[in-house]
Amino acid sequence: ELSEKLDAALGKFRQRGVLTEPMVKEGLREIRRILLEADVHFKVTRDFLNRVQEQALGEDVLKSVSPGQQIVKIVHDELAALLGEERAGIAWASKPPTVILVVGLQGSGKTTTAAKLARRFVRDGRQPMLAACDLQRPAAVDQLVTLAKRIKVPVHSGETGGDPVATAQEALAQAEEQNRNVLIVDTAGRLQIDEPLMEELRKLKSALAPQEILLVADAMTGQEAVRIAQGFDDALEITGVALTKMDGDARGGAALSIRGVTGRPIKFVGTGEGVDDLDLADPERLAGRILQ
Amino acid sequence: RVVVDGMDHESLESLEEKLLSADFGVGATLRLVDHVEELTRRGKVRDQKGLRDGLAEEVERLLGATGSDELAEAAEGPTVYLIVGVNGVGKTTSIAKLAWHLRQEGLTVLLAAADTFRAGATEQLRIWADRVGAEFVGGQDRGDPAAVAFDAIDAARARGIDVVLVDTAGRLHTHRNLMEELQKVDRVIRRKIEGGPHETLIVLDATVGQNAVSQVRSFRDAVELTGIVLAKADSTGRGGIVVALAQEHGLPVKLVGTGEGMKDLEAFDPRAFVEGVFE
Ligand SMILES: Nc1nc2c(ncn2[C@@H]2O[C@H](COP(=O)(O)OP(=O)(O)OP(=O)(O)O)[C@@H](O)[C@H]2O)c(=O)[nH]1
Ligand SMILES: Nc1nc2c(ncn2[C@@H]2O[C@H](COP(=O)(O)OP(=O)(O)OP(=O)(O)O)[C@@H](O)[C@H]2O)c(=O)[nH]1
Ligand SMILES: [Mg+2]
Ligand SMILES: [Mg+2]
Repeated sequence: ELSEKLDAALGKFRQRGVLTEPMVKEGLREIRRILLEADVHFKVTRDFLNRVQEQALGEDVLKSVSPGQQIVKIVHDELAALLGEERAGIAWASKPPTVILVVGLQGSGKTTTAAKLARRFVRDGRQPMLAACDLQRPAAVDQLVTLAKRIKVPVHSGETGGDPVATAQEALAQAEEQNRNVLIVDTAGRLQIDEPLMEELRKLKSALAPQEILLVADAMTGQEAVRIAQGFDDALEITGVALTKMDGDARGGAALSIRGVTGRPIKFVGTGEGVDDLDLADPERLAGRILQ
Repeated sequence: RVVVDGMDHESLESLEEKLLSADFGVGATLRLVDHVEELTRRGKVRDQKGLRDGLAEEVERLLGATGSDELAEAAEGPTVYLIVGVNGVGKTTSIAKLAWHLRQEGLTVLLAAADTFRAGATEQLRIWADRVGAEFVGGQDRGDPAAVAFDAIDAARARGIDVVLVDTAGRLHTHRNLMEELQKVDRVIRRKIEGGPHETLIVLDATVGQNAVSQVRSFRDAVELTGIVLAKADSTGRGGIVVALAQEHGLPVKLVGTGEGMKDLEAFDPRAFVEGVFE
């Protein structure tokens, strides 16, 4: 386990008292490898460890705790603090409906997450509506309509090949008309480097004025998590992230990369293919998983 | 650390960062940096360009030291390919693209919709079959995926179809029951067709990190993988993890997905791959 590994690495520093510089540097070299193996971006790793080093140097080693355990504790706490955020819930609109725009790369889990959010809101006693605005992928509308029926949530959809912005505007009008207090808009997957499709998202944002723009990202994303998140954030100013497929064994370093580079909170975690498989993000658990 | 003609700690560090950022993974990156350091020590690398060439050569060598990158064909009767992988990586779309390419070669193709689980999955493949001119066999919603593979092979034999592409549901490799379900589909194909499935291809997302290693290990425990389809190579992801996979499993990348349209599939080119890492 991690602190034992670290103690083995720090075995040569027999002194008790203060965490010395060589001791800390040696420990952090080991931690660097762990973070990189967890898919944390190499620059995010470097910045993070520089901060941890500052904090660790000169700290008094607690009498009951080994230097290895001490360093691991500092790293874990710093990681959880970084990943956490005080008000990471949904920013409800003062005048309904609250609009949530769901965006991200192809196959990341947007459609499934949109349905999960709707399901969560139903269970919280709200009246959600879904908008099927992926008019490009074959049977994408079919997929969301099927999920919507399953959870008994009304869904407004467009025709494949139609205009997603017009469909979204119709959905908003319908939501207001039917007194739905939250509208969740599913969009087609796209690359952050696809200029015309990113422009389409900007148009959607300006047509809907959403309270939330959630980036849906796959927990197994590697180093690209930084560029992906930056691309979507620069274009839209995302308000939060849903990290999906956390029921696998991906370490989820993408969470730190995304948070580190955009400053936006991880709000939700997808834990399965079912409509109930959505949890609120838990920074302690995210940190523990990255460091395992 | 060795310092030779412009080759110094900084060059090696920037090389390490290049490989890490291309998702080569920690293990493969360290091995490759060691390799280049060794070349430098032996005087085989004298400058930055030599460093890059030495690295490119080694990566190409590793990618070539795998099973064949061709697609196997049945000696007689329908050829059957089984397409597997975790959720959302591009299985269904890759099948559509492969079908289109096989159609261009004048072959008849049948798509088997053995994802009977996910909402819209059967309909998605049905639409693609129509677009690429392939036949289609689907199953009952929540039905047995192995039964769809069974029916598809029967249909292919009856109609004299050249190739059957079996689409399966996305599944996380950590879900034991789902991996057992996949083994059942594989077993049915093996019993129905001599030498089948002639290819079992795992689709990987080019933006995947080191979890691809865990995916391949687990899928390989369940079924005999013959190759990788690297989808979404048009993204900023380089898919560098395939080098570690070549080393660990001898698994070749056979196909590369380069977009969402039916024509967006290419054969894997190790040289182009290496150039993509260094651009
Ligand atoms: N195991 C697991 N699977 C998930 C999770 N979230 C989504 N999926 C699956 O991932 C696959 C892709 O999900 P979709 O919702 O279709 O992804 P998408 O982002 O809408 O895809 P595009 O619209 O093509 O960009 C499907 O097989 C989902 O069932 C999750 O948290 N866990
Ligand atoms: N840009 C790009 N997108 C791709 C590529 N291949 C697939 N996609 C997209 O990725 C998304 C998921 O593709 P699917 O074929 O549904 O993936 P899948 O593995 O069958 O997903 P599940 O069956 O839900 O596990 C779709 O939006 C595809 O259009 C590719 O090579 N490039
Ligand atoms: Mg979708
Ligand atoms: Mg599919």
